[in-house]
Amino acid sequence: WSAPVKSVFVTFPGDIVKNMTDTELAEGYLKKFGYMNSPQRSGFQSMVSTSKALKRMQRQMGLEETGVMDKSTLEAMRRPRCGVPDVAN
Amino acid sequence: YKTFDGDLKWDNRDVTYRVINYTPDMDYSLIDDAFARAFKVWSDVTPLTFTRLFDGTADIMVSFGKADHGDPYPFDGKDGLLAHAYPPGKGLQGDAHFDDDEYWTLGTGPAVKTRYGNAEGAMCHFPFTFEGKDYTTCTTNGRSDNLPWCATTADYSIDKKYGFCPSELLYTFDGNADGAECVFPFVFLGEEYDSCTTEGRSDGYRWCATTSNFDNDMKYGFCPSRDTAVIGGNAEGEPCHFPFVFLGKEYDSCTSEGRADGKLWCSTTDSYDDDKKWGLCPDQGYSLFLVAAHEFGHALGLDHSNIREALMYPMYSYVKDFSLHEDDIEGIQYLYGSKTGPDPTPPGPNTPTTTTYPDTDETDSPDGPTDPTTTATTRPVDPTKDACKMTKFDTITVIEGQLHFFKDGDYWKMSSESNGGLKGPFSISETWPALPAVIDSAFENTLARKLYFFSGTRFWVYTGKSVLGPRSIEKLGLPDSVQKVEGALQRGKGKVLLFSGENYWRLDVKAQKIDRGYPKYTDAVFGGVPNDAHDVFQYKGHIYFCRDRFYWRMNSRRQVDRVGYVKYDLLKC
Repeated sequence: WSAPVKSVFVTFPGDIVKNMTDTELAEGYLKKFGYMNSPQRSGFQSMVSTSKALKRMQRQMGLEETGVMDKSTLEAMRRPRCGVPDVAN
Repeated sequence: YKTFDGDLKWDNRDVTYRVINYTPDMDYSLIDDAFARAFKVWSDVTPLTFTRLFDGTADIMVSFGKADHGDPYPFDGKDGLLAHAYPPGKGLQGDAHFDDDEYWTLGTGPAVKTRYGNAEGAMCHFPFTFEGKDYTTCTTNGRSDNLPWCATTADYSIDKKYGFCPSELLYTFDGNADGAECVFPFVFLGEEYDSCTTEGRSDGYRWCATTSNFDNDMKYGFCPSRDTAVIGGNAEGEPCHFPFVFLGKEYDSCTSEGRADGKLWCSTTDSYDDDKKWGLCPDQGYSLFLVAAHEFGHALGLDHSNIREALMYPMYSYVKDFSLHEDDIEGIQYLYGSKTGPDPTPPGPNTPTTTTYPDTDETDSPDGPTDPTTTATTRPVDPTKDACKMTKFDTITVIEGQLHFFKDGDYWKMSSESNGGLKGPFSISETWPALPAVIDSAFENTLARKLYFFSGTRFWVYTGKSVLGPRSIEKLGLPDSVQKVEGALQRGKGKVLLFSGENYWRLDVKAQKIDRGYPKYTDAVFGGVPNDAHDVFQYKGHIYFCRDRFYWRMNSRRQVDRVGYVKYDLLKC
């Protein structure tokens, strides 16, 4: 009886659907708040710029600068916040 | 700290702001107060002053909006983006926008300010006990009129203190119906509505007609949100319906079942399975004061800080006892310098009285008028009797065209000439010997050349040097429940309005009696002014309602056209 109840997820009418993938969440966040301005380049170059942008975001938020989408960084991205970009473009 | 490129800032020190619209989540007086306190965070540490405008264009225009609200940066529904603001400048620059899909509170759950009842506008006390049951929200239990109410102390049965909660059955806000309550059912575009609706609007705000037919009368107002109202979803503003059925199972409280984000929701009908009507349940909400203080930092020129404890850190976190962080202070003082005026806290008894005072005049000179014989009616100025240092007067009235300020046995006169100065203090007992030291209100019957003075439940009538009284105010026809007449407003044709508490009476001066049809509620006729003003008078064609250091000025069309400081605008300190 201790197994977790398997929840059924429902799409509620009128709900602004937000359950994105972590990558979508991170990319949207980095773009929206100015950490990543340049249009995405495909392949290795894109990974480098994302990592650099993640480090800038982690520095701004006082997080460990890992350059990857670790748990605390994703949690920070889900926190309520001000809409003014962190990096002026 | 960081500033915006080019150190954008306001060149003027007296920054103006205007509140364009309101969220239905809180009483407008709580919203006004939150914004005023948020500005005070910055004026406390800089030479900046913030004056509120009620019309026209202000430096900082403050507004609530949802999703796409007209600028290039749409909001995103509940949570996520809470608000944003623009750096100083013209037009959109300097403005602050708040996401009205958020649940705005003071940060600790529903902030419910009551109206009417006997709690004088106090906040609801949750939980409260009523007939042995605990309530964490407003309730209509115990009433037959379906008006939600709450206790303003922990136990209604003991204290009997209560007030009514926001409800469209009690009032609306904005719109064009002067706050009148909704009329149900009402007809709109030929259809009948028996509750608030967002039909006809693209901004999602709930409204209702304040007559039975909007198509004919075009009278409407926005519905305040009840504390039990759901947020977002597709039934915003409606209360949860308990129990409700979801996926065949019955729920009698909010649940996160069915959601991947763990947010609590409820159905607003008895069956979500059938009706698919839902919304998110009220939570702690976001402190409008904290978010506003942050956004106003942007509007003054500060960018985001990377110090987690700083106000300008981009993420929201609730702080109970807020104080500005060093980093924020350094940033704002880098732009505007530090505060040069006196310490805002009044000098204590052991503070030397020679504190520098920003706007000195002859009454401040250390040796003052020393020779009483040369100023027969004024005595050497006792610093504690400097009118400019008073935060509140017993009464202010106009006698022979001059403003008179009464306080604790003394009074000052402000000549009506433009360059006339403040004269006094004079002694009340020397001029009107029969009067007590504290005068609650006074008015001049110019036709009969009589002066009426009120103190407590007594009044005096002076004709020149002769006096009639004290007599009880019951002789004028005021009820014995009136303990104090706080204001007197000449209305011409021998009529004077006498204010006390939330009510006013109309006195027929010649007949010395109160006209039929009174009392009336002050805020029903004089909307937009505090209903606990401690002074009301007429001066140069405007009506002034005073509370503490502030006055609300009303023009002849009964519109509040100015709010300011008694000290600067009336006393000219």
